[in-house]
Amino acid sequence: TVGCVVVDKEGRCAAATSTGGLMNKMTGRIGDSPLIGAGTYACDLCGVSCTGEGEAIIRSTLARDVAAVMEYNGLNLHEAVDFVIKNRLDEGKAGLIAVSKNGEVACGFNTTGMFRGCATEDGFMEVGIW
Amino acid sequence: MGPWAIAVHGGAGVDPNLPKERQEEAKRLLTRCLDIGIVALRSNVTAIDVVELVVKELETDPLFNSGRGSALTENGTVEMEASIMDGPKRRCGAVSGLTTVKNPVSLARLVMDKSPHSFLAFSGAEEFARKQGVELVDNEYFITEDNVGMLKLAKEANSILFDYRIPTIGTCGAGATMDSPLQMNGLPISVYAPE
Repeated sequence: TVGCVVVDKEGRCAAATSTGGLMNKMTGRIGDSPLIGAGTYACDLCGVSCTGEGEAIIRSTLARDVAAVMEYNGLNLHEAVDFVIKNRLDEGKAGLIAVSKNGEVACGFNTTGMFRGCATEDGFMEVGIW
Repeated sequence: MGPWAIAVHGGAGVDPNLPKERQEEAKRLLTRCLDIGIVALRSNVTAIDVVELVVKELETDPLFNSGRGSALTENGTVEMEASIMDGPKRRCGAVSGLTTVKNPVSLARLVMDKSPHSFLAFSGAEEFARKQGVELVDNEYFITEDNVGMLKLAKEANSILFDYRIPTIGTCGAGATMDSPLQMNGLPISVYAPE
């Protein structure tokens, strides 16, 4: 699975996710990536793209939950990402990347690693795996 | 308004024993995709266009599990899915079960912009792709030697393959200890790997 989340200079957030799914999967299986609110979500507060065990991400509507705890609990982006990774996945293994309308960027995962990269306008740039 | 920001990912559930050169290869691709996004953002390209641009690049490179280089189904074919969402008006588009569309994320964008729906799948999505004139290729284009080998391993182990290795029950992380009765493909759900 691959994904990208962006907030532009006008504060507009967007998210996109694309995948081949699971190796040796049954034909006809649909995972979390195309399900809006599960693998992908964007609103005026943030943009989120998820990857990992699709079935766990679907059950937890992981991407929408990041926006929901920001909207209803007033958490900031990093707090929201930490909260959903720690409290919404049950036994599932997953990761996500997110941006906020304020130009923040965050990622969280409970797997051994996640291929990820991020950059902000002030020059910060990071590419990581573990 | 405010500063721009961008993040990309190439999947979670990485094999702890991933060879160093594979790690460097992944980092180079992620850096290249960030650079594409940064140049676009500096040129005032909108967020929705940047996410589509970057994911297309990730789909085209065979390194990660999407587009060319996608994981294979039990039949050794590729079935791809993608979605895209624009924050300001929460517009969205999604596709599933694609077998010939070169860049699934661009078809998802067309579902958002050019159809009255949010989600098209399988033959309906392929029909929409033909009508929209997006680039179509044979299913073989998406299949790589690496993944043919990994599917073989997965079948021998009668399991769902992690991106980089066959899970032995002990290595399925927290899920491994879970004796969940839930089965999928005739296997305990816990052997399902992060994608």
